[in-house]
Amino acid sequence: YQQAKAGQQLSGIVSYLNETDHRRVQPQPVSARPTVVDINDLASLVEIYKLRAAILVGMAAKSIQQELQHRKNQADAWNNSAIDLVKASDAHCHYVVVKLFTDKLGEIGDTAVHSVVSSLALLYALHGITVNSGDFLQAGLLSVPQVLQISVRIKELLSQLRPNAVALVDSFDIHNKKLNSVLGRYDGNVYENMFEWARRSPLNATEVHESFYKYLKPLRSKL
Amino acid sequence: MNADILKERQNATFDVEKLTNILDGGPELTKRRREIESMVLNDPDFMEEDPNFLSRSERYDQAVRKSAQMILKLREYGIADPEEIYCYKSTVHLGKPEPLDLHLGMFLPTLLNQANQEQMDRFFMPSWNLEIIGTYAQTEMGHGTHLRGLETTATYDPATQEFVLNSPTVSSIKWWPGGLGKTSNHAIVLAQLYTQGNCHGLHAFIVPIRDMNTHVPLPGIVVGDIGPKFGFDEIDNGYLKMENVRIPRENMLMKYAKVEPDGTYKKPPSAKLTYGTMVFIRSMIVGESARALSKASTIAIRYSAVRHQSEIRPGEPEPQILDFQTQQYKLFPLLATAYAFIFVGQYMKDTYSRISGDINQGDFSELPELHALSAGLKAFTTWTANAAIEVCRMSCGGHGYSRSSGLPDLYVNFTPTCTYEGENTVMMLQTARYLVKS
Repeated sequence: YQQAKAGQQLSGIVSYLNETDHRRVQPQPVSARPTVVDINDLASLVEIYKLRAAILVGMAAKSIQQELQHRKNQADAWNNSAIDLVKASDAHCHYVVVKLFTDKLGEIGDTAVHSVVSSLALLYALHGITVNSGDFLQAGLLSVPQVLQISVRIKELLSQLRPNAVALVDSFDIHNKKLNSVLGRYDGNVYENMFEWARRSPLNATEVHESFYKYLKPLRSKL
Repeated sequence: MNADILKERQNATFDVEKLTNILDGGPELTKRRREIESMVLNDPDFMEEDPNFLSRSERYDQAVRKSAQMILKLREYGIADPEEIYCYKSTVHLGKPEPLDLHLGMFLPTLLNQANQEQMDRFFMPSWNLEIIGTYAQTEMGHGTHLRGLETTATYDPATQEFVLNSPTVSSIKWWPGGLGKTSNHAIVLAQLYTQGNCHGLHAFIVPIRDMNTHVPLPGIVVGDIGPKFGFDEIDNGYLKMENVRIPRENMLMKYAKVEPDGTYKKPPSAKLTYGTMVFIRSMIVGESARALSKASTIAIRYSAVRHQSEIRPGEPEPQILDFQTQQYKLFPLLATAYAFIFVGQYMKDTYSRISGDINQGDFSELPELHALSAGLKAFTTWTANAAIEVCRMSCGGHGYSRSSGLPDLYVNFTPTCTYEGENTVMMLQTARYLVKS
C-alpha cells in the first residue's frame, strides 16, 4: 500500500493496490458512488471483492498512520491496528479465492460440468458478500437493494443446485474406507449399518456389563 | 443401494467422472490415485481394528504397525513421487496423522536441505533405513510461532569442539513434536546458537535422544508423551528436556550457517532459505482444508439425502432433509467452498513448483509474495474449513455426535491446522505486513 501510494508499480496479485485510484477506494457515502454491479457476472463480483480488499488495506494503513500521529512507535501503532490488519488480510485472501475460482471456470470444457461448477462459484461469491455485507455496504460497493437482490439470487441458486448435490459430492470420489463414515457411505444404507456398528461397541461384548454385578446389584442390598 | 440416493444420482445433470478428473487434475491422475488407493485398501496387511473401539495405546500401536508396513510397501512398489507417497500414506492411515509423519515429512527433508556432504554421508542412509528415526523439535511449552522467543540453547565449547544443548527453564521444554514421545531416537532440535559469547539466533542440531539398540533415553535426556489430546490419538506428541547434553560440533546442520572448530561463526547466505519450506508446508495445508471440507460435506449431504424428517407440506410424508431450504443454506455454500479450496490448493501447488526452480537459481523475487499469500491462505482456509466441519456435523442432527459418523474424528484431527505451522492470527498479520508494505 505504501509502495503503491508512493507511485511504485507493484507486481503479482497485490498489483490491484495500484489500479484503484485512492479517491475511489475511500469509503464514500452510498449516494455518491455509482454502483453498477451485475450480481450474476462473476467478473464484476471479483472486481468488488478486489475493491473491498483495497479499501480494507487502505483503512488498516490509515489506522497505523493515525496511531503514529499520536506519537506511538511503529510497533505499538501496528498492534493497535491489528484487528484492521487481520481483516484486510482476510479480505485479500477472500478476493484471491474468488478470483482463482472464477479463473478455473475458464479451464472447464464440458458444458454440463461448466454449468454446475459456475453455479457453485456464483454461490460462493454471493454467499461471501452476504456474510460480509457490512464491508461492501460501508464501502459503497453495493447498495442495499442489491444486497437484498443477492439474497434472492442465493435462494434461487440453492434450488438450482439441489438436484446435483449428491453428484457434486460424489465427484470428490472419496472411497468409503477413507471417508470412514456410516452416515456418508456411498450406498446410503445408513441406519442398518449404524445399528451393526453400534453392536460392535466393546461395551456390548457381554449382555450384562460387569459393573452391574460389582456395583448395582450390591447397591440394592444396601438400600 | 438406498432408493433415495439412487434417485439423486439419476437426476444429476452432469458426468461425475468428468468433474472428478478436473478435481484430480486430469484423467490419468484420477486413474493413478485410484490405483494407489486400491493397492492399500485391498492389502490385508493394512486391515485394522476400528480405532473407535480401541484405547489410546492400542491406536498408537496399530498406527506404528501400519507405518512399518507402509515403509516396506512404498519401497517394494517403488513409489517415490511425493504426491503418490502422500496419497499412499493418507490411504494407509485414512487421513489421520501417523507416528512417522515428522520423520518422513520434516526430519528427512531437513537433512536433504540443510546437511552438508559429510552429514549426508553420516546420517542420511541410516535415517532412510529407519535405524535413525527422527523428529523435528522446534516448539516449546511456552513458545511457538515467534521463533526469536525460543529458549533452548546450544552453546559451543571450543575446548571439546562440542555443543552443549540445554533446556534452561520449564517453558523451554520442547513440546508437541509428533513422534517425539515414544517413537524417535533422534531429533533435529532448533536452538539459540551461542558461540564466543554471542547469540546468533536459531539453528538446527541433530541430537540423539534414545539408544539406537535399546531405545532407552540417553543420559541428560528427559523424553515422553505429552498425554491425551483432543484428537491425534495415533501419534505420540512428546516433550523433550535436555540437561546440558553434549553433541559433536559436526551435529550442527552446516550446509549454510557454520561454526568453525575455534568457535568462529559463518552466516548463511540468505535468511529466506527457510521460507521455501514454510511455503511448501502451508500450501499443503491449503490442500488439507479442501480435503477435510470435501469429506465433511460428502457425509452431511449424502446423509441429508437419505434422512427423512418433519414435514414441508402438511399431511405429506416426511421429506428428505435436503429439501429444506435451511439445510441447503447450511450445506451448499460449504460445498462451494470445498470446490473453491480445491482449486486454490491446485494453484498454490502449481505456483510453488513453478517458482521452486527460480529459488534454486537464487531468484527469490516471487518468494515474498508467495510466502505472504501462503500464510494468509493457510489461515483463511483452515479457519473456514474448521468452522464448516462443525456446521456439517450439526446438520446431521444427533447422529453427527456419534463417532460412527466420522465427523468428530474429522474435526478433532483437522482443527490443529489452525494453530500448527504458524498460528492463524500470526499468519494473517504476516500477510498484512506484506499488504501494507506493498
